[in-house]
Amino acid sequence: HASNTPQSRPLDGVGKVIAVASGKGGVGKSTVAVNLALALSKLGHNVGLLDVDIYGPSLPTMLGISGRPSVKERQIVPLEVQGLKVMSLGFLMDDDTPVIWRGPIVSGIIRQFLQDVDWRGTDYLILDLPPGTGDAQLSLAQSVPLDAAIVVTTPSDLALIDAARGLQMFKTLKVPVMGIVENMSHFHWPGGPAVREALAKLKSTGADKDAMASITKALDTYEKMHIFGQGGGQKEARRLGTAFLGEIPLSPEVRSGGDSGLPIVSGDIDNPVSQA
Amino acid sequence: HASNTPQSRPLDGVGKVIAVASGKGGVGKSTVAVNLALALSKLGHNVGLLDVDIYGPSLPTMLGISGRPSVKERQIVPLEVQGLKVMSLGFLMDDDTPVIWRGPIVSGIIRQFLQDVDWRGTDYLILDLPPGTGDAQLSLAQSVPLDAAIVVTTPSDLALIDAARGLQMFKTLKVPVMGIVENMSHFHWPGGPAVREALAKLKSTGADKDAMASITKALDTYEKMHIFGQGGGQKEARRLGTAFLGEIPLSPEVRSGGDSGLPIVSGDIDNPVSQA
Ligand SMILES: Nc1ncnc2c1ncn2[C@@H]1O[C@H](COP(=O)(O)OP(=O)(O)O)[C@@H](O)[C@H]1O
Ligand SMILES: Nc1ncnc2c1ncn2[C@@H]1O[C@H](COP(=O)(O)OP(=O)(O)O)[C@@H](O)[C@H]1O
Repeated sequence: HASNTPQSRPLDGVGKVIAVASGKGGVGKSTVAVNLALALSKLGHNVGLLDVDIYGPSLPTMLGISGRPSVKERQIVPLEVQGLKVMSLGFLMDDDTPVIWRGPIVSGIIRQFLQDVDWRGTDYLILDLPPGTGDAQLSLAQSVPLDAAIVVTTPSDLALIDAARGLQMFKTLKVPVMGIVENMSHFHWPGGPAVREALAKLKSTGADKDAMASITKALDTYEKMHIFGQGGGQKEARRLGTAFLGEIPLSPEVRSGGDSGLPIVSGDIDNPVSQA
Repeated sequence: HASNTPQSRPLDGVGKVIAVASGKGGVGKSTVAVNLALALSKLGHNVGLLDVDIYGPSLPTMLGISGRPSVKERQIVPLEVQGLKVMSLGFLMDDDTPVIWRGPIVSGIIRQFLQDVDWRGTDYLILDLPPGTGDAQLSLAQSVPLDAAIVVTTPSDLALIDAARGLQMFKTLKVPVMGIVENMSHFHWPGGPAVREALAKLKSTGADKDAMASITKALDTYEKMHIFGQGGGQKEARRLGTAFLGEIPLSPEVRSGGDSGLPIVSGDIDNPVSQA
């Protein structure tokens, strides 16, 4: 365990605590946290997943679960789903209810979710952090020693600037950073393979060469697109002296998996696992 | 002016104050706020734009400006760019520096940016809010009467749940909500037009019918895609009894405009303007 700050206390019976952060919201941090937890669980580890995004808890939707956690021997028992132990403020509130709380209340909740929930027996506890670098992040680092942090970004400059801020925050709080994951790195147009197949057929039947050339050109230019930019994650990882843990493509299946409670455990995510 | 809370004071010499919020980060709230401000300014209004996203200020990047604001007669003079008066914490910090502050400091900064910056003479002051429903939002509503709020979302369920939370927050704070803007609504594959043109040529030269049919089918299925879901914004606006202000497509130009400091003033944004 890295001891980040003096008052942080290690959690009973928990192996490594890994924070998944991003600085900027909407880059896919919760998606990466859920998939990382599922990938670790598929490798046979006992995994806990805590949604620390108090103002916008997404885990209940992403794992397709609801229900109130019970209390046993004065400890909150996390819900179990898809082999994970999960806790989120979303289990205690309705979907529409905004959490209009100031910093001190949020900090109290986070401390409770760490110290009063029964996480015993988990090899990895994955923390899905909120965007920003404020109360929630500080309270977290002061409540429990973080073994490692993963920073998620998209390739766009706006997201990279915030990712760098998040990374610097971990350095200030003396939390080891495992590296940067770039999400929404590129988009493969799903119509490409069928068009290429048809082109091959057209070629063999001697169709008009100019028309075929302009279809090929459209595919070569646009079949793989970088809607949110290109290569920013790698560049930033080099600049900040941290590892680049991999790319995740922008894909409708990832989004629909998150909305429907059946996340795709994407192969790319396994990179960090072997690092953990 | 709607008087939201007892201690809020209207700003001297300012017309309407409009908050652009989202609940969830990364849905395009700053992109919409910047384009709304530019659209209002192009119609001949004096417009101010305040970046209240203290932990992740994006305005300096999106408008391509830097520089320290000056102080005159004990008031901070906002920077002027592209016809707008702009203020952001990003002007006072370097890109990489994380703002590791707790709630009370953030609230103090927000009050200062409203009361101590010279916004006199602006017809519209657009506020770009941070994600969430915490300290920044509360301090804002308690510092100045908000005339209206616009909620930005993508069509994905995860974003819609947070948008609903944001909307409910404004109802609790008695701020009139103008409506919901849906961003990243659909994606037009840019290779489509060239492929359709080539197909017309192939048809006129009698190419293989099956091959052409499978290209047409690929285009009909995938030329317009809903990567982040479909129709969620309209549905949510109806459910929450608020107006649907329009859709903005997912387009690489919008992203590169934001990264390069030359935002695209998208036509769709003018809807809210006539409402304002
Ligand atoms: N690789 C991806 N491809 C498509 N959609 C994605 C991808 N990653 C995330 N999303 C979608 O983008 C939105 C934001 O993701 P989320 O994980 O909630 O981000 P964050 O936790 O950073 O706010 C969600 O609607 C999610 O389904
Ligand atoms: N319609 C769009 N098409 C493509 N990219 C977009 C669009 N709207 C926003 N973006 C990009 O998405 C990212 C998030 O947008 P931003 O305005 O910063 O969101 P927020 O303020 O909600 O965090 C930025 O990189 C931005 O350039």
